[in-house]
Amino acid sequence: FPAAPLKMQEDAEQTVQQYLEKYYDLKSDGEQIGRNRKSSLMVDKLKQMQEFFGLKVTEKPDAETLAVMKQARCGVPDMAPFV
Amino acid sequence: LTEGNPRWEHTNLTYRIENYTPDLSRADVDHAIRKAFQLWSAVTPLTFSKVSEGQADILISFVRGDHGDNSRFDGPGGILAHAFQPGPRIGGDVHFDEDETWTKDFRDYNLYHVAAHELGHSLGLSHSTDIGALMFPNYFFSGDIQLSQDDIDGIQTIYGRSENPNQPMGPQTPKVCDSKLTFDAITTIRGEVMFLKDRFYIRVSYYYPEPELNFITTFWPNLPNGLQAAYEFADRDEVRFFKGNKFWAVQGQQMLPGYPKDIYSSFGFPRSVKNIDAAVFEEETGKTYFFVADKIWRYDEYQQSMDAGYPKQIAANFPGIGNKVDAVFQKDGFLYFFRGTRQYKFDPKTKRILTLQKANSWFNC
Repeated sequence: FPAAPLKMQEDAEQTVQQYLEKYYDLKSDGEQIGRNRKSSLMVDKLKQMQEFFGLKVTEKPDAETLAVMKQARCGVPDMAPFV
Repeated sequence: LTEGNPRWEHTNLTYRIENYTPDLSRADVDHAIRKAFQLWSAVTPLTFSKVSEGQADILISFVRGDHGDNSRFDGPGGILAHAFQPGPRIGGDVHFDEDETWTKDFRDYNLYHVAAHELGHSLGLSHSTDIGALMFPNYFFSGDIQLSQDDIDGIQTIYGRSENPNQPMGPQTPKVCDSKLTFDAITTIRGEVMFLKDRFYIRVSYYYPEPELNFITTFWPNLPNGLQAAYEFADRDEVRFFKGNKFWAVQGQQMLPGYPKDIYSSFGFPRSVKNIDAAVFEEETGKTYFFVADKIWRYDEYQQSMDAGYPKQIAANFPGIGNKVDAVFQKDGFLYFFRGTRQYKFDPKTKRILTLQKANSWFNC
């Protein structure tokens, strides 16, 4: 397959980041230490999301995962209290 | 269940609709919300009364964008609605995104369906991982709105059962590795095998060995649930689905126009045949076998007529597979017959059964 254009990759990253922040309590503030820490948290959350939806757990934002993230849904997080 | 197990301590809850969407009449909104509450009251001791003004446990509103709570709406699509867990003040309240178009039919987004889901949160349920549950977080409209057994188990864990002597049961989502799994129908489609069960398909293909389970309506929104037979007529790239005395035809994801048709005028069945248990097109002969109770009918796809001499007993053409078939498909020259939890691999050339396996052997369990 041809490599996805860079813009698409950036869009996908943004989609994943926003989705995990909204529904999987991924913190976007300054609590993480450095890029690696943030990445590993994101991978953990992505894994949780893939497990929850019964997707293949690739720990990567593959096409199937992105498709589920783009579906319309309820705004209540799947994995965090909503008080 | 929601973290901390929040619940209402009283069972006679009140609700108030604070404002109405312009997408529907007030009567339609009232009706959708009332029906959504009824789904939950039918399986619990909870009762819900509508009040027109003043205090209410559950306030329902249509709002857009930033609307003064901790979760702003995001315009059309994306987040459709949210609700708060049981509690005072904002607790239990339901907010619908007014930037969505709300409907009372299959078009996006059906208010009754979304309201029923959100009220689950208002009563203390969290999201379910069961794709067939109303509490699954993503919007799928499969035509019928009902609580699954997973939803019922959840809400009854919080509030107990209803006092109704007839306890309602909900549909269960098939589990692909359940050794008791049976099928309504199975067909090939463009090189893949699709297993049909209630509202769901399970799909396996050469490229994606992991089975995929989803609603049949995801592909074909106009097909009914509980299909009874299906087969692929590959020469015309057509798959035909049967339920009762009606059938539908599709090409890929496209539903063909003019369907459903009846099986009497299209295939020549007598009126005594009320439904078809299973069907399969045999490529080598150009014939389709229809299984009806303990008999088979043979239809010539090119002559478009039933073959003379039929119906026959199933055993006349397929010895050893018994006198009733749930589902059948052909792959790589072999026929695979399904009856209950059993599966027979049958060689049509030698007319012998080659192997006997569990029905769900295709799912890499």
